[in-house]
Amino acid sequence: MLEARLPQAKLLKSLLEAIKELVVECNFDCNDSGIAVQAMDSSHVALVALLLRADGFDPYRCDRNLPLGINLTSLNKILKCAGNEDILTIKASDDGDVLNLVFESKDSDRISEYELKLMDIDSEHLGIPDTQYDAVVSMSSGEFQRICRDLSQISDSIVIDVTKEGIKFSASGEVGNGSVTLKQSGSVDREDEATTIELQQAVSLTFSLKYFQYFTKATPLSSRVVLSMSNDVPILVEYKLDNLGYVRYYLAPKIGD
Amino acid sequence: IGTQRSIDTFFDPT
Repeated sequence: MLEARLPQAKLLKSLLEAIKELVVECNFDCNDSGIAVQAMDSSHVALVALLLRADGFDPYRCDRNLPLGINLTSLNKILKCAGNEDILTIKASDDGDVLNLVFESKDSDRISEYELKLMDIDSEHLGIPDTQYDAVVSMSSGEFQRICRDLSQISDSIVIDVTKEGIKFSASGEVGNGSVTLKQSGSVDREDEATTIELQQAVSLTFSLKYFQYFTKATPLSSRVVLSMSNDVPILVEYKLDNLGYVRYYLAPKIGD
Repeated sequence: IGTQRSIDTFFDPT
């Protein structure tokens, strides 16, 4: 069986916001080390990988592998019934077909209990190799969100060029073109806004902006985002969750003309 | 610009 408790329901709400535009239904794979999700979007262009480590919950108990097939639209409906500051406990039995969710107000004078129907989901699991990327850029997640939003006014594609000088995002469309360059910043007072670049070799990649805009739904989860890139392979866009795990998105590039 | 590739052409099923 599974029992996992989070001090704030807000976290699960935010995680759901971060993936529900991409994925409609997926398995939450629970085992003794934590809860993992891997799912592709319906067009098989992007993949989301989520990890919530057991030690991020208090308490956490799961004694065997338990795949929980969840429709995210349905889960979202139930999570709307939770207060952001509520203590959240999820429970599932080994052979059950429901997920129990308990929302408890901080002073414990209001307890609400919901059951979400689970489903059998036959999903393909992909092996993601450990990759040494040619360019790894760490930047403000809010800045990344703004760049994606701004350049989506110009085009539905974005070109990312990384050199040792900086990272340049550019778009070209019917109205004209635009670009935003962030220079590597060594001496920024506010650490959250610094841009750091680890570069083995320069990269230039083109992506669909629509997916980046889905990814930036994860912005409330972390002040930083890390973009890992090599030419002609999927970009990894990672938001780290404090003491809990991560949300990673992989997006296949556009190639050639 | 360019042809959109599929993610599952890069990662193999396990």
